[in-house]
Amino acid sequence: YLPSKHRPKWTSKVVTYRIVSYTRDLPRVTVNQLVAKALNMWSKEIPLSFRRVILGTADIMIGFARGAHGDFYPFDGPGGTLAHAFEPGPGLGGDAHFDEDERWADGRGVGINFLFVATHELGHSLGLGHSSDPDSVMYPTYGAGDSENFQLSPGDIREIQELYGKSSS
Amino acid sequence: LLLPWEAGGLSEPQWKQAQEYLKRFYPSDSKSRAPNRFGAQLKEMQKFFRLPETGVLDSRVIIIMRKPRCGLPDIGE
Repeated sequence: YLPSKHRPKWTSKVVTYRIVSYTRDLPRVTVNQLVAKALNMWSKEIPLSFRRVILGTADIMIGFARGAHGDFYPFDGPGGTLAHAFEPGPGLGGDAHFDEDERWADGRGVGINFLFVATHELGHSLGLGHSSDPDSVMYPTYGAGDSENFQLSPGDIREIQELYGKSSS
Repeated sequence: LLLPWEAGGLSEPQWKQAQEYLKRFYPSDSKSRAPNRFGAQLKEMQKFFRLPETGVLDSRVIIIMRKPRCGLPDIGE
């Protein structure tokens, strides 16, 4: 992790998000629930809340795309790069993109666990970089873990709280 | 003289894939003219993944390079 003073962060206490496109692999309601779950994992540790919007521009725009999708970082088909996200800021800042060429899953059956990847990418959307700790959700490579016990590592909590402070609750 | 991939006992496609991976996830100063930029980037990667910093493309590095992953670099911008 980089020292927090070098990392951009959201200055508002409420950050908006919008899911602009979905994968064919999962029901929309499941994607909505998993994105909310991923955001909640971060927000319960810090004094920041997320509000979903249906229309217009949100701080964090979330979507699935394949190949070139307008941000100079084209996806590469199945395997390889699964997703990417941009650090907090205007425009593309905060946005999270997922490769529609992957096979996405909700933790059951075959496929990439969307909750794991969404939690990781939304960590970037909040300003975190990659961690070399294999137990961290910010570890850069994907490993299928235990969905039931999936949680932030103590290092993840320490880093996000270094950036935003501790949750008052 | 051996070609760069031959020196490491690799095939040309393996070596090029590794180069692309390092260029993308361990970007170094583009003005750098270091004679062994590949080895230096590889050491950065080995350091990040807590592997011995040999600068040699071994099977442990190749296994990590083949894993699905996030598209953001591990170091730098």
